[in-house]
Amino acid sequence: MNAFRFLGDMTHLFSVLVLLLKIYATKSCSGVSRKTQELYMVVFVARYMDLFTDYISLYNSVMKVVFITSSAAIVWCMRRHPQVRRTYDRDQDTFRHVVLVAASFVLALIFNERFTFREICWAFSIYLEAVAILPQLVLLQRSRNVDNLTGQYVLFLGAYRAFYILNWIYRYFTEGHTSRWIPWIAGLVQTALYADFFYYYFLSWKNNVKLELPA
Amino acid sequence: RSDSVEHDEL
Repeated sequence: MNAFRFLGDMTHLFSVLVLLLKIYATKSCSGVSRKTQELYMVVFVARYMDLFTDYISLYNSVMKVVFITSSAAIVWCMRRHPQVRRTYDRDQDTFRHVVLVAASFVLALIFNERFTFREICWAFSIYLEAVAILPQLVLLQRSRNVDNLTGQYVLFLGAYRAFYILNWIYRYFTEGHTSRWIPWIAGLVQTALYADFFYYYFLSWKNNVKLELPA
Repeated sequence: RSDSVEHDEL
């Protein structure tokens, strides 16, 4: 464990807590893409399958449980909670996220560390996580006004993978040049997708105006 | 190398 990875995990955890706070405090999920939340739930289930088979550390196991249960709780709220589900922008959240699932799966069949069920699921979860934010970014561009908590949620979510890239650079130089090209490339794509959001978020912060993404 | 790749990151 190094500082970059710990910072990345905490930023990731924080993004989930911010979203849970927004939904719980405002009893509203307006501006939040349910499709992105469903994709994240698939990402965590596919990646943390080894939760019960491989014990790495208490921290690792606890965080896996937290990410799986929180993403499931958010999806449940957006689908079943009587008050919250009414505020879901169904007709704005139109990204065909099934395409992302299919493309990630095909990619995982071709590019993986080992052609085993677990490794294909792991690679699938890495590729899917890289593009899972797309429905949310499209929704932000459509729903002009981005409330602060949703904006902060996306900001922390983008920052977490950027910390992981620093973590991979650190591990590359300290632990021997192990090839981690799958998360490397997917992580770079993932962070790049946030680039324009970071840019407009920074402008809105600098000019102290509401965050608005150009359509 | 062990048969399964160990993924120690989240």
